[in-house]
Amino acid sequence: GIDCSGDSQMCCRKEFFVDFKEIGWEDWIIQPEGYHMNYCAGLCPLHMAGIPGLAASFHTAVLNLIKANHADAAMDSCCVPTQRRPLSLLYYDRESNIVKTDIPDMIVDACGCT
Amino acid sequence: APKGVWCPACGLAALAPATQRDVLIALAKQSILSKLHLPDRPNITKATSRGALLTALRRMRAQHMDTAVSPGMTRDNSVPHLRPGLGLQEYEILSFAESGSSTSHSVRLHFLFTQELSGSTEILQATLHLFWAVPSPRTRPVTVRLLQPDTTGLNMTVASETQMEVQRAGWATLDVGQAVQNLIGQGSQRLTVELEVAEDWESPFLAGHSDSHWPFVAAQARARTPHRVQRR
Repeated sequence: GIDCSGDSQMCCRKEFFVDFKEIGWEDWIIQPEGYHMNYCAGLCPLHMAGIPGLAASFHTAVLNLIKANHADAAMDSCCVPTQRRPLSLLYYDRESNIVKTDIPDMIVDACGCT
Repeated sequence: APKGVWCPACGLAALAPATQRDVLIALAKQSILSKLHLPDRPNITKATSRGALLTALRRMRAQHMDTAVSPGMTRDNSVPHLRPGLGLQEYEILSFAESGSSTSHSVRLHFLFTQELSGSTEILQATLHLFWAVPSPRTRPVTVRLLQPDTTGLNMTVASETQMEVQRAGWATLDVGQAVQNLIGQGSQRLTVELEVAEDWESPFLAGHSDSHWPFVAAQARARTPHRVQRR
């Protein structure tokens, strides 16, 4: 997948970091210092459908030409996460116990078109 | 947003950057709290001392090293491999003791478990860590009772009783996994541990446990989280 930069309109990953100190959560979340709440945004015209990012192999390029020439089914697809990883947290719970847990699929590492 | 700027994905007018930031932060908060099954961010009434936390984390790491699956040992394949997205979320919990009633030869300790561990939680293991402060090297029999509230919640019943021999100062551990599982199964959150020595023995518990010797329970739990099955 690719990271959004400049004014790219195509499907890409936008980075967004939530600093726990900035939102006043640093007293109950011991580690980490923030959460990379990246997300996917951008266009997925038909000829982009089904590729993980813009790193197209030759096969994919051909596939794209075929798709682009049959634009009658003008159906865009969706820009979605294609790689995600857990968010590991060490925090105080409501009884002031210390809890460590890994929340699955919380951080988006790559985006692509469905 | 400036006139004519629109969101590339949905075609609606793009949000002004400041508004977009607020929306994303609110979304991040809601997402983390919901995944931790917390209605709101916890208000910390008593932060754990650094000394107690570091000691507990060191002891947990040492315990993991002891029980780590070494190459020669078979991995327990009956436990479903925890891949993200399988709908199983594991927790490691450190619950530090709250002092309860005490006499010259007995003391009660309370451990509160998180309300988030509901009935669908499985306690994989729970170990009580106690530090014995023994003035003189003699063997002392100590009775350790695990108490839990009875069905009325008014009286305490003895869930289990163990005799421990204290020879010298240092840490001792006791498996309390079944007791904690029973507690959570009954919807209770408080485990009471009573430590008692015979009348004529001096108590091997530090009257004012120093920070880094504070008793704690280290538990590993697994909660079945309702998870969307994505059909591809």
